[in-house]
Amino acid sequence: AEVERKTGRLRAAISVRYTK
Amino acid sequence: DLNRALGKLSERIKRAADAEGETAVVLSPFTAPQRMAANGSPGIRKALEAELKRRDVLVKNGARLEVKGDYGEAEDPAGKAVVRIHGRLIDRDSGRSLAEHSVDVDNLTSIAGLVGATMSVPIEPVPADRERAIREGLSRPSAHVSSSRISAGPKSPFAIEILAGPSGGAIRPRTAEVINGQAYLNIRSSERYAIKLINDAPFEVAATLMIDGLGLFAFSEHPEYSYVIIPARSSGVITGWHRTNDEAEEFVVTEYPRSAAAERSLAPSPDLGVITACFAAAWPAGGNPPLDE
Repeated sequence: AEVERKTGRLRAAISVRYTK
Repeated sequence: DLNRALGKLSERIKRAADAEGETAVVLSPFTAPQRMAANGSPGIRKALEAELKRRDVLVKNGARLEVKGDYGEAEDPAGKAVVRIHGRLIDRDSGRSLAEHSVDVDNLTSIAGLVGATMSVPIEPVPADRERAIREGLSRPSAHVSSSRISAGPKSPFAIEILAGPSGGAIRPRTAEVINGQAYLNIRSSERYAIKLINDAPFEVAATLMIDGLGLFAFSEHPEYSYVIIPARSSGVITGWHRTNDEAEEFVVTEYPRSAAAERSLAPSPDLGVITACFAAAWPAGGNPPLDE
């Protein structure tokens, strides 16, 4: 079942770059 | 937010194309400054194509008019961090520029996905302090790597891990390294990968996942979805692009979803991919948010 949610402000952004 | 900004750019392109008696354009990649090592062009391009289509401008490879542009970090007049996307409409026959227009993207999650940000953002009660932390975080990325676990700092409760392996074979955590404050790892072209989202905080989080600026739900039957929920002190593994609630299309390095026929023209960069996860607290509507929200 779907539960409606509220979300807060961004706390962290994490990026990873991958080379091929 | 990205669609709203690119909607404005599309309107400008539509007016200029109308004046030329043209109904189609060809889209070239949007470039980022070299120092950013970013790859948001596929996300920009997909959103721009959708907005152009809504305005009856077709994206067609042989078109006489070409849209190209660049993007990068900037500040809006109020000093807020934004990503500024600058687009130009060029007449390919004459090389003449017919129109140009800049638009700002100011949603922090969108910004992080476009530039490939790695930062912790304190939940400051004072907006100016939070803005300062964001500008600092964008200009000085703070990736922390412990073997295969990648976070925005040694004390941050949020992390990601990339699991990779041969197509059809087992996937294992892949070791990353930090270069200039950003995390890097290698995935071979023949490999598939999955993304482990780790939440060690005592509250559930909404995690937003972007690959090359494209959201996890970019090819989904539910484009209205935007995040996945990770319960408190747990983790979840995302194995592919969301298609339906029962089906995902596995992440491979060399292409975006094969089954998304309409996206044929959208191709990954041959050398660099960027995965970005953003974390925010989440709580059931009607329930209680964490105290610091």
